[in-house]
Amino acid sequence: SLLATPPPPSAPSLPPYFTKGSIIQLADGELKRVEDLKTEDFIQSAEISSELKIDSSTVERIDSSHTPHFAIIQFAVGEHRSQVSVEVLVEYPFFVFGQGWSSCCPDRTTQLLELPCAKLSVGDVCISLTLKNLK
Amino acid sequence: NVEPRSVPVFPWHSLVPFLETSQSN
Repeated sequence: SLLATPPPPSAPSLPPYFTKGSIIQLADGELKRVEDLKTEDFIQSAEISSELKIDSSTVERIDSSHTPHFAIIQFAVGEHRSQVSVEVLVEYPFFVFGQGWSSCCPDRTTQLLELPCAKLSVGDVCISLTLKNLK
Repeated sequence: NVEPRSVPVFPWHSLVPFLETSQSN
């Protein structure tokens, strides 16, 4: 009967690299803790990378989702300001230019990850990536 | 006798999303 009953769905969780103390390797090989990362670290790493480029993604809307603990964030992405909506856990951290880690529910992010976090707001410009050779 | 413990190292680009997709809506 154990085999007959499917396992319970695992609760959605955040990737381990957002946990305070996680070691992140920059493109030049330098190691930093996730909580110590600065905007320049991402910009310089993208400059070194032969494949990846930094995109600016501006938060245009933040709505609650029908799925508990999730939010729907609408971004204007890149130079063409493509409209992209993503559904994420409310504690999912985005890196805001000049500000650092931010999420829809910073208290929950800090509680779960011990990662210092600010409130993500409409108008914040987040770091996202695109491919350098993307037409 | 402390056993050496391997510490995971994550690449910088795993931390930020790819949002520019062809399926932009």
